[in-house]
Formats: sequence, structure tokens, C-alpha cells
Amino acid sequence: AEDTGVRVELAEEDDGQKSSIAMRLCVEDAKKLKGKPKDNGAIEFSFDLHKDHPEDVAQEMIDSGFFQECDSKTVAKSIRDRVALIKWRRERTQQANE
Amino acid sequence: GSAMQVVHSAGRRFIVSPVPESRLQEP
Repeated sequence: AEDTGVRVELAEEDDGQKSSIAMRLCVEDAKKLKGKPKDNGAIEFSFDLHKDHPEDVAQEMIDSGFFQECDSKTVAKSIRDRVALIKWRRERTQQANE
Repeated sequence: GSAMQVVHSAGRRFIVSPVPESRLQEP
């Protein structure tokens, strides 16, 4: 994935079954963001792979004051990339099982 | 420090925990 300065990773092991999964977002390089993030903490949240959209979660983080509006695309992209990877891995596991 | 919890009006919960300084300086 492209280096956005924001890293999103799984906060729990993916059992490949549940739709809602815990994820963790960390700012790795604040210089890559246009605005100043609130702090350098890790933000843990749950993401529903079937219902949630990365753009909405990014906007919620901005509403909550973690990031500035100008970084919404960067945050959304970081989440989207990770979600795509999780989905891809699940598909591959499913194919292997069949 | 301890973790802080923020609940967005949409219902999603964000749990913020401080990252140790040493980890931030890793390449």
C-alpha cells in the first residue's frame, strides 16, 4: 500500500467470519498530513466490512477532532487500503477452502 | 497514560491510547 503517513492495522485476529472487525489507526509520519493531527495516539475502532465505508469513518474521526478536514482523503485511503486487503485475504482463504 | 474513549454521534466508538515515544522514532 502507498505510504500515506497513516497506518491502519488489525487490532484483532481476523477469523474470516464476522463482519465487524477491530482496527487500529496510527499516525506514523505527521509530516505527510496537511493538517496537524490531534495527537500521536493509536485510535482503535470497529469496522463493519459489509456496511461501513472508509470515507464515513474518516469523516467521523474528523468530526471527533482527530484529524483536520483537509486530511479526510488520506485517512479514508489508509482505511480503504486495509479493508481491501482484509477482503482480498478472506476471498483467497475461501477459495483455498473450496 | 490511559486510554481515552470518544463516541461519535453515529454510534461508533473510538478508543485512543497513547503510543510510546520510542515506537514513534522507529524507522
